[in-house]
Amino acid sequence: SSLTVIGNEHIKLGFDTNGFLSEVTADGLTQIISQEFLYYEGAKGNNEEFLNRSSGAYIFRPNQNKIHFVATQVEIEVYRGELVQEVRQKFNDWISQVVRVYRTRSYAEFEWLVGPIPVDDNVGKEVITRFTSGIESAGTFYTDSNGREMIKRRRNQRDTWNLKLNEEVSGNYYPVTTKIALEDGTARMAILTDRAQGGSSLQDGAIELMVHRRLLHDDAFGVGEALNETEHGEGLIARGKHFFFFGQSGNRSGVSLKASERIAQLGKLLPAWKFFSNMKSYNSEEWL
Amino acid sequence: EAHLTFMRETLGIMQHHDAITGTEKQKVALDYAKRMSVGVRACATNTRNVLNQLSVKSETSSRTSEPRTDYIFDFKICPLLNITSCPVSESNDRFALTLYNPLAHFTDEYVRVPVPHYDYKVIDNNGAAMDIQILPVPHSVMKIKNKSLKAEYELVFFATNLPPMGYRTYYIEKLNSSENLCRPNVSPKKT
Repeated sequence: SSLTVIGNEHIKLGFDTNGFLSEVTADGLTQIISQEFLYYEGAKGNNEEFLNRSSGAYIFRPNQNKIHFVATQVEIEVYRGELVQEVRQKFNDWISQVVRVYRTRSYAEFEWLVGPIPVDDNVGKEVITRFTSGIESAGTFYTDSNGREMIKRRRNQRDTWNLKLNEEVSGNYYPVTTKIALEDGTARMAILTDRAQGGSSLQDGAIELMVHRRLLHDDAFGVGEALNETEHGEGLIARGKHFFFFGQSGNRSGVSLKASERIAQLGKLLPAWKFFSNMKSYNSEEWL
Repeated sequence: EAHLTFMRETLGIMQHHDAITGTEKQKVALDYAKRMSVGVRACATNTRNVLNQLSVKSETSSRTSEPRTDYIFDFKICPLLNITSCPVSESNDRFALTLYNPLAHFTDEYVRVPVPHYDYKVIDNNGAAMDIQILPVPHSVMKIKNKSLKAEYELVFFATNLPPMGYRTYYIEKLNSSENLCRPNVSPKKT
C-alpha cells in the first residue's frame, strides 16, 4: 500500500504500489527513476528490396518503431536480510527480475530472466529493459569500446556527416560491450552489462538495453535462417545481470562515480573462479 | 598440454566474426557451444591438478616434510551456476568452495551457492564462522531448473580479501544433518 524500499547506507531503491522501480537515493541525491521491460515488434519485410528487409540476425529493425509495454502491474516479493535485500518482480509469464542491493555495495543489481518469448501471434519480438531518469542529458550518452574508453554518442547525429535518419530507433542503437552511461551537471546514471548487448538513449535521461530477441524472418544478409533459437520446440530463456550506478556527476569525497564503476567492472567481468569439492569424509576440523 | 591446446584452438575459432556477433547458423552456434563446453571441462582438469599441488605444498611445508596424498580433492567447476545449479552443493551435506581471484589485486565477492536446505554454516580458512543469509530460489528460476537437482535455496556469504591471483577456501556444512549426528565434530585421530 506504500512505497517499498530496499537498500543500504550507499543506495536506496523505492518501488511504487504497482511494483515498478520509482525512485533512487544515492550519493546525496534522490531522483525519480523508473525501470520497465518493453518489446519492439520485429519488422517483416520483403527481403528482395534492400531498404525493406526483415529484422534478423544482422540487423535490428523494429516494425514502425512500435513499442509495447509488457506489464502495467508487477507482482513483487521482498526479502530483507543482513547481507542482501531483494525485490523479486514478475512482469508476466515470461519476464521476471530480481533487484538486489548487497550490504556493502554502492550499486544495485538487476538480474533479469526473459523467455521463452511467445510467437503464437506470428510476431517476432525484441525485448528491452529501459531505465528512465530526470537527467537532462541533452541527447548525449556514452557507450564503451570493449571495456576501454567511453565513446560519446549524440542522438540523431554522426560526427562526420549530416544525418537524416529514416529509422530513429535502430539508427541510434550502439554496441554496448560492458557499459552505457549518461549524465548532466548534477547526476550520472550508468549500467554495466554482463555481456555484449545493443543499447541506446532515445529520450533524454533514458537508457535502454536489448536483452533478448526472437524473430521469425531471415534478414537476407547471409545467414539464411530466422533468429529463432528453440530448445525442445520452445524459445530460449535468457538470464543475465545489469549493474545500476547512480550518483553525482562530479567527484564525491575524492572518489568519482566513474572510478567506482571501473572498480566494479573488473570484479564483474573477471569474478572469482569457483571450485566445489565434496567433503563427505572430512568434518570442519579435519578440513582446517 | 593437450587440454590447453584444445581450448586455445577453440578460442581461435571463436574469433570468427559470426561467432562474435551471433550471425552463424543455428547448428554452427550449437557446435561453438559444444567446443567451448569441452574446452572448459578439459581445462578444469588442469586447474584441479594445480590447486591440488598448491594445497599439498602448503600442507607439506606447514606440518611435515613428507608429501601428503590424502588431501587430493576433486575441485569441480559448476558451469550451470548461472542458472542456480550445481550438483556438488545440491547433493552433498558437506563441501568446500574454493575461490580463485584472477585479478592482480585483493578483491571481495558476494557468493551465491545453490543448496537444498535452509540451515548451513560456512567457515573460512581460519576456522571463523561467516555471516550467511539463505534465500529461496525465485519461482521463475525453479520452473526452468533441471528437475533432478534439488536446490530450493541460495546460500549467500561475503568472501573478503581474496588474494591477487590466489585462492581462499570455505567449508560449508548443512546443520543437523544425519552425518553430523553420527559423527560429532571433534578431531579424530588420523589414520
